[in-house]
Amino acid sequence: VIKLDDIRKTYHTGEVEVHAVRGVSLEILPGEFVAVMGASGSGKSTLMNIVGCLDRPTGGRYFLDGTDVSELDRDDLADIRNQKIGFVFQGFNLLSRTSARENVEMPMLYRHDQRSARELHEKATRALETVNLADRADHHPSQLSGGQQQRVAIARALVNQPALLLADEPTGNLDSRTSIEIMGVFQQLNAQGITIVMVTHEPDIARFTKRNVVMSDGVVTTDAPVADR
Amino acid sequence: VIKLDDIRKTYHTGEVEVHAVRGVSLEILPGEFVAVMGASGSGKSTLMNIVGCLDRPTGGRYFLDGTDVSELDRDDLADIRNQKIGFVFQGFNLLSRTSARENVEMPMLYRHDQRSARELHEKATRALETVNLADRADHHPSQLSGGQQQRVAIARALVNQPALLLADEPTGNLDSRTSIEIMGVFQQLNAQGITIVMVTHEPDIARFTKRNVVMSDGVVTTDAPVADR
Ligand SMILES: Nc1ncnc2c1ncn2[C@@H]1O[C@H](COP(=O)(O)OP(=O)(O)OP(=O)(O)O)[C@@H](O)[C@H]1O
Ligand SMILES: Nc1ncnc2c1ncn2[C@@H]1O[C@H](COP(=O)(O)OP(=O)(O)OP(=O)(O)O)[C@@H](O)[C@H]1O
Ligand SMILES: [Mg+2]
Ligand SMILES: [Mg+2]
Repeated sequence: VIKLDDIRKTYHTGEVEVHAVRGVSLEILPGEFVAVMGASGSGKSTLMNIVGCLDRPTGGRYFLDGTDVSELDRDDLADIRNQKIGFVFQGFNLLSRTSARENVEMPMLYRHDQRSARELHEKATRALETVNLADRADHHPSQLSGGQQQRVAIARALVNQPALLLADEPTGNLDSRTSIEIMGVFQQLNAQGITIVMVTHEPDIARFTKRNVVMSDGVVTTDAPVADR
Repeated sequence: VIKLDDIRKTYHTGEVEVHAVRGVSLEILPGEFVAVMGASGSGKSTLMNIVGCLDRPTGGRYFLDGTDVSELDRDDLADIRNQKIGFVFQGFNLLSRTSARENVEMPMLYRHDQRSARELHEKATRALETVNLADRADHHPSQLSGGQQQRVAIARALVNQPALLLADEPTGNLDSRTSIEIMGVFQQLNAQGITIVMVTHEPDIARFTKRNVVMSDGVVTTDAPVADR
């Protein structure tokens, strides 16, 4: 479902060029469950943003379900994101002036489904139940703990039941037990056929996935299946 | 140096009351190195904000270096924060329109020290070197990875050489090796006499400290020294 062919990304900051991704080639098949690990600054989020159609590579090709994503204009990319992809951002990116439930409803509004407000409300509530936050549905992000904000971001990524779930450090602010609960949710979704790619820096969390990809300085240095999974 | 006496904090959200902290009594002596752990939503950040003089308790007393903090007005509190405390926020709280170096210089500007711009620049650069980010000093937060932003927040908390360092999940976005480097920095500072209280959800990180306090539903349930430290 994901085919990265010699992907490169260079940022230009003032006079300096930062080569964040320097030639990554990777294939991820439908139903896979991949952990992406690597040092701070090694290019993981940059790669995730390209895979999530949030950013364009500077070089190389990205095929999503066989379509060359570089051929698509901004509206097509937005459609793909809304139809196929759920994204959990490393910094959550919640809207601060709306409640947790409204934040979770947002991706459904972008899809122009003919759903009633009541149906949206219910779907959002169920997504919040999945992450144990139904009792915080009316709180605004500033009225939530760090780990609760992270879980709202996860619920929002799941609410459209995307075929591809991309999660950037989804357990970075969660205690061990809550992290294990979230990984349980991810394993369930993966068993239902959802392809999952997640960045994590914790080996204990990576162990819940089926394949570990390690990045270092913008390239992939290791790509191996997880033992006995 | 820190004496919490039956501290309580209740938030009022609409019609609902959230009892975030429900009676915490704790004493932390100068030079201690304490990890605060506990489930997401258990009240850790709320407690840290009270200890860091960023928020007032709803009940109970907080003595910092023998002074009853509830007696102080907002200007006195601000002075205490600038003179004695370095705070690493769970959400970083960096200023997005200024560079990493300028973000790190900020606490020094609040102190009205008679320092030249060049001295501030140097001190900030050295703080960034401590967290391995000197080469990103001119980047703005949006041009930094999540872990790099976190390290800028850490450098900013250290730049005034505070007597008390409070860190809320300082390694949540860092890979294992960078986390170990940061914990090494913290251990060095602690050996020099700085009192450190840090929230973490990772037991492997808590092991670098000397005392583990566990919170659950707004109260402290465990408070024990770390074996062989
Ligand atoms: N401004 C607020 N208004 C209402 N409730 C709040 C507010 N801030 C925090 N809370 C609630 O208080 C409780 C404790 O929050 P706190 O941020 O202290 O948790 P935490 O232990 O730091 O969690 P995490 O590990 O997820 O960061 C949570 O249930 C949260 O929903
Ligand atoms: N907009 C930008 N402009 C310039 N440089 C950038 C920009 N965004 C990221 N970078 C740089 O690109 C490199 C890779 O960043 P990226 O966010 O992909 O790292 P990461 O692996 O996700 O790190 P972390 O684990 O800390 O989140 C970093 O060195 C960062 O400083
Ligand atoms: Mg990142
Ligand atoms: Mg917190």
